Amino acid sequence: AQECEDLKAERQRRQERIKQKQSQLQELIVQQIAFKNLVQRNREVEQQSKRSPSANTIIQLPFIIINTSKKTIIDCSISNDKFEYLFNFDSMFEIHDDVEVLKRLGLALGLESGRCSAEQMKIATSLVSKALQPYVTEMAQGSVN
Amino acid sequence: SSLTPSTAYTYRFTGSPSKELSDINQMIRQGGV
Amino acid sequence: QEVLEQVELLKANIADLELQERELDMQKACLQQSIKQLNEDPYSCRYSYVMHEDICDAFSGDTLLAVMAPSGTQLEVPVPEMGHNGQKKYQVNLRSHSAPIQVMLINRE
Repeated sequence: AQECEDLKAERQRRQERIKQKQSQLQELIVQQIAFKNLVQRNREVEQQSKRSPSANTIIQLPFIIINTSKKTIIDCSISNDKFEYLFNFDSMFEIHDDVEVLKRLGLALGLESGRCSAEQMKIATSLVSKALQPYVTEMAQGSVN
Repeated sequence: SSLTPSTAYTYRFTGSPSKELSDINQMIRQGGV
Repeated sequence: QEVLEQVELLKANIADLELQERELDMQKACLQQSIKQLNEDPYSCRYSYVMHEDICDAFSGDTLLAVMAPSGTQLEVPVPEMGHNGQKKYQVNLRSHSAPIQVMLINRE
């Protein structure tokens, strides 16, 4: 009976670890699909407009966005070599990474929330390796950790 | 900069999962509680 | 007898979970390698950008700081402290070791 209890605890620990690893894998799948979609979108836009956007209108990945209200007073100190910045805010802010921006632009095809159309699922599975397609199908059908 | 590492949250570009930023945002929202 | 059967069943369960976990570890390692290659591929890098409009569409906040920095740059946010004037101070510290950091202020208006 004691061995039985120990094995139950071991099984519980493994199930939790697997759940966490599935969640991390799903996050990486979303990241790869969103990134590939972004590259595809920009290439198509440039081909259609037959020109590249000017450098001061784009933000190159990787980046983060610090988002705050317009009333916030921001004090910024910069080292001479621009290797170090110190920002002081007098009000709250939020920080988001580039993957979050791509999700909000719809480039993750709704996978992050498990709401995917059949067409989007088809595109998503075409952007990952065969071994990952079952995971994408699962996510598209709503089982997102 | 009065950064006392024991009470600072960190995130690494391209290296850290997005969740670490969510933790930072939550900490800021809660006013550092 | 019943407990013995349960022990055998649990051992089989745990063996399955071990295989599942190993598969996940392998998939994650492959995918991380693939993402790394994508990030380093000159062709992909050429098109890995967003427009200012994209950022404004994605966030409702009025003041946005876009921080472009090389991989590995460290961002540090200390727990907010009470300033001398009784107001909370919120701080962000960025430290790069490989290339300068660029910060762009994007103001919706």
